[in-house]
Parts: sequence; structure tokens; C-alpha cells
Amino acid sequence: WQRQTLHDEL
Amino acid sequence: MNIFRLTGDLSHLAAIIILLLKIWKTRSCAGISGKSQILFAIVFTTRYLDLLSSFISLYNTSMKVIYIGCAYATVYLIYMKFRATYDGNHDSFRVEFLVVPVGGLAVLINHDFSFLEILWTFSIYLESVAILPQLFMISKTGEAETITTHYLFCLGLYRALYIVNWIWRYYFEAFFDLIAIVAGVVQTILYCDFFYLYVTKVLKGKKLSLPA
Repeated sequence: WQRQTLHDEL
Repeated sequence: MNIFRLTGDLSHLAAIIILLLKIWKTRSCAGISGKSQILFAIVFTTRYLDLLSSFISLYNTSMKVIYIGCAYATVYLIYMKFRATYDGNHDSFRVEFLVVPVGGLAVLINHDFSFLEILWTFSIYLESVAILPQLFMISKTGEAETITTHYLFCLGLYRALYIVNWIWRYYFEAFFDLIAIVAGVVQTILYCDFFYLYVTKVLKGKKLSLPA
């Protein structure tokens, strides 16, 4: 899956 | 931002404020698990360390600051100001059985093996089980004040709305974060039994009490 380093959810 | 995420965040905020107001107005934290509240304070602290490293939006930053502030205020009220009313004997869930495995899991399964990312993952896993001491306390005493059930309902609603938000984001933004989704689904499942009791008892004007 796409790696997420910036977490924009709370 | 979509409507489900926004209402989810607001429901989360409502839960936190309901709990703070309940303790403040009744000058008592009877029936509230201090251990769950400490876990939530740890959850917010470890997750929102990115306040120092990245800026997403004014909304994002202010909500994070409010969540952290309220979490510590709640812990302060329970363990300091209204300590005499804290029901420690019934708050006997062993949190090390949550924190230690969750810490291990965060080190093993994460998106990126870096300090901030592991702490973020830890907070996601920990949040999914942080309510267990509270639910354990209710099952032990066999009852909960109605205001406490409203608190739990808002928390559970927030989780359910986040699942709808993820479905939305998957279809319209091609976004999905498997760690957040799996942990979020686990967390929502933990509320199912409570939701049933809330709808069948509290919404019909009865106090939430469990059969002995």
C-alpha cells in the first residue's frame, strides 16, 4: 500500500 | 476533509468535553476510569508530536492542542483535584497488559521504522484498546451513570464516523492507511456491545445497569 508519513487525520 | 471526518472529530471533542464537564459539575470522578484517561493522554501525546515537525492546517493544529490540553486536564481532575472521589478499587484493569503488547506490535508492524512513525503507530494501536479499563470498570460495578454513557456513545460514534470517512477517502481520494483502518475497526467493534445497551436502555430513559 501507499506509505503514509504525513498523517493528516486526528 | 469530508463531512464524516469533521463530524467524527466534533463527536470526539464532544465526548472529551462531556467528560470534563461531568467531573467539574458533579465535583466527582466516580465511575470514571483514570487508567483509560491516562492512556488517552499518552495516545494524544505520542501521536501529536508531529505538531513540532509538520503543519497541516490551522484546524488540524488547533484540534490537536485542544485534545492534548483536555486529556491532561481530565487526568489532573481525576488524580489531583478530585482524587478523593476516584474509585481506584474498581479501576483495576492491568494496563501493562495493553501497553506492552501494543508497544511490541508498533515496533514490528509500522509504515516506516523511524522514531516518530513508531510512536504514531503505538498511539494508533493504543487508542484502539484505551477504553478497555473504562468498559472493564463498568462491567465490574455493573452500572454506569447516564452522563458516562453519553460520553462513551460520543467516543464510539467518532470511531464509527471515521470508518465511513475511510470508505469515502478510499473511493474519492484513493487514500487508505491500513494500520489506522485495522486499528479503527477493532476499536469500533469494542463499542458494539455498549451501543446495544445504550440504544436498548439509556435511550429509553433507563439507567445502564448490567445483570448481576
